[in-house]
Amino acid sequence: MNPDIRKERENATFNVEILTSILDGSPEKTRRRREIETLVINDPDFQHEDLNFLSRSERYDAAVKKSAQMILKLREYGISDPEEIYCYKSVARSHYQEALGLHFVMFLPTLYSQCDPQQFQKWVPLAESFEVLGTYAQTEMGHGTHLRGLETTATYDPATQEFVMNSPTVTSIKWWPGGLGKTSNHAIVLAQLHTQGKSHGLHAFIVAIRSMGTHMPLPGVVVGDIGPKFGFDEVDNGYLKLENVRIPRENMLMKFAKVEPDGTYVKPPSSKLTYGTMVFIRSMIVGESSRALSKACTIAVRYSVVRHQSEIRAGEPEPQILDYQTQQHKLFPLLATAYAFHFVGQYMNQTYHRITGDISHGDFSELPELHALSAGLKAFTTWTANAGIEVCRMSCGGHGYSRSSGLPDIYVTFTPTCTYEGENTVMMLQTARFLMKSYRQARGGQQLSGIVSYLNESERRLQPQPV
Amino acid sequence: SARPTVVNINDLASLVEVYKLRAAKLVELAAKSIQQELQQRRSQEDAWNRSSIDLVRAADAHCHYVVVKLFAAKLGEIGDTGVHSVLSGLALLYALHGVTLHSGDFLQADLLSVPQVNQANQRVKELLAQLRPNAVALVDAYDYRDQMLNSVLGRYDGQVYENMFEWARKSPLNRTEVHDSYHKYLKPLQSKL
Repeated sequence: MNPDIRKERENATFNVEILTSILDGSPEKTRRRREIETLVINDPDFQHEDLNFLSRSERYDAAVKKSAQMILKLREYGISDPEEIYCYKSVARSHYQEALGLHFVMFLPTLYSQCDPQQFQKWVPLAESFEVLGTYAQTEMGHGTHLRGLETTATYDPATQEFVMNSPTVTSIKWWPGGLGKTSNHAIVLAQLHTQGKSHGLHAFIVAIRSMGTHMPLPGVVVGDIGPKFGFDEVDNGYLKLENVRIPRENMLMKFAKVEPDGTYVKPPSSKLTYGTMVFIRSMIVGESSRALSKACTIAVRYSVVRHQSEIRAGEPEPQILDYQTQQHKLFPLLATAYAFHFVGQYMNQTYHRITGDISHGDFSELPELHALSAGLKAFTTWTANAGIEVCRMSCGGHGYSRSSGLPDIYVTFTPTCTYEGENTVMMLQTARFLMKSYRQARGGQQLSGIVSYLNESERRLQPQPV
Repeated sequence: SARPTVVNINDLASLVEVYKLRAAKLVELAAKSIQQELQQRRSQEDAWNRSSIDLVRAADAHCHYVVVKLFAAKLGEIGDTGVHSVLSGLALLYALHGVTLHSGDFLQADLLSVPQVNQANQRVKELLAQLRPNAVALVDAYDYRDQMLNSVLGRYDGQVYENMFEWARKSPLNRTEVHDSYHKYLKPLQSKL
């Protein structure tokens, strides 16, 4: 042990173990997390060459291998609790991404939340047994966060009771979904629904893109990898062009909206339900912001007590760089931010589950607030964390630039959160729309509830009391 | 609202309140901006676009308030005195650092006075010094094992430089003492010059 870092630990004024259990949720959760981490760390199948020294194709190959191993091992160990699965995977993949990530975080949750009972019975076992490897194809080459602008079409043909899926323009080609290029054989495709000569907006469809036997692309499907990116080397983000691809009527996800066999359209109770999976991911990203920033802070703070540089008082030995006020000013507010975001992440997780529970019982009253809050906090936390990771890198002097520091990987892996699942400025404007609506309601004398209830108070305030 | 609201900058509850008022003020300003645009006979959509900088600021302030509020609320759940004390310092630092970064908003809305902003700056510096002895313990509490952190600089044992050298030795460029490119390009070049 380096003597500087040992001394730091001896000087702490609180019990670290207690704080760890607060971060985990309870001492029992800490114990279980460590047990799972040990399983992965001691597993020889997860020992591999440093990914920094591999080519992109080798990294993708290693990631697919690791994903396959993870699935088998989770079964072997009987780990089924979502939090424990998350824990197992986060140790196995470290800062890197999982080749089958979208299958777990987008494809399966969409099936769970948007299938009707018959669809659930058909698709969920196939997806859970990985016969169906899925992704979530929403973004198009020419269209991102503004979902109503998406161009992919699903036109219902009552004669055959099928939807005809098309990418009518170059800009409508699905672009970016993780795992779409080479890994997945199915995709949930968001497309404009047309039936009985009318357009009914965006709906979700399960589209087979590759043969489940040979993994070859199916007729009418043009699919592939979009090439190297800023990071995410392990993931085959893909493109998908659909040319008159026919899918059965039952492949439209029909928990909320429906198309009857004769083509009659039945509206969903809320237009926001189609985007439920994105709300889930945005809620999760808040916690991810904390994890990425806290990892960067851990690296920068530990290095700042090991590194000695220059002098504060003439003639004395070089001090630890963490003794410089400027270094503290760079790192400690970020450390505080990481803690703040951790607690906000816990809150978002609980709120998401509470409100989706209400939704499943038919209560949609809090959906707009959840939508607005998850959008805004996703943007707020990712912007802050992204900039913060870069500050941590620069706090490590030249060595922060080396891939051995881990900081470049944390940065490039985290950066896309500012644009995926909704570009951040657009997210903020969605929150602003909710705030403006709430403000008007407060002005109109309506009593607001939830996190915007302060807008009622501000109506009454405005003349502060003198001391 | 000409006079500053009374704020005790050492009291987190008071700071939560001032963040709330800042959010309310910026929401109000954004709404007024839209109203002004509408009065100039612009369409609702154009009024929205011409107010969007204010709208993003309002949403940002709202989120900032939510984060400060939730951090403060979490402290109420912590019973251990030592942990409570260090997290209170962190929460106060988070809130005050935000005040110093966005002092313009607080001053413009008359929520803080110039001396109070100066006081906040001074208090941030005191908090940095106060947190210094616990910095390593605070990052240790996240409990990231070396295999998860995957960082030579952030190793738990602090043995940075020995391991940095070992890591560099593993670079594929070091597999041979002389790289192929020397024979293919540099040597022929040297022979031609």
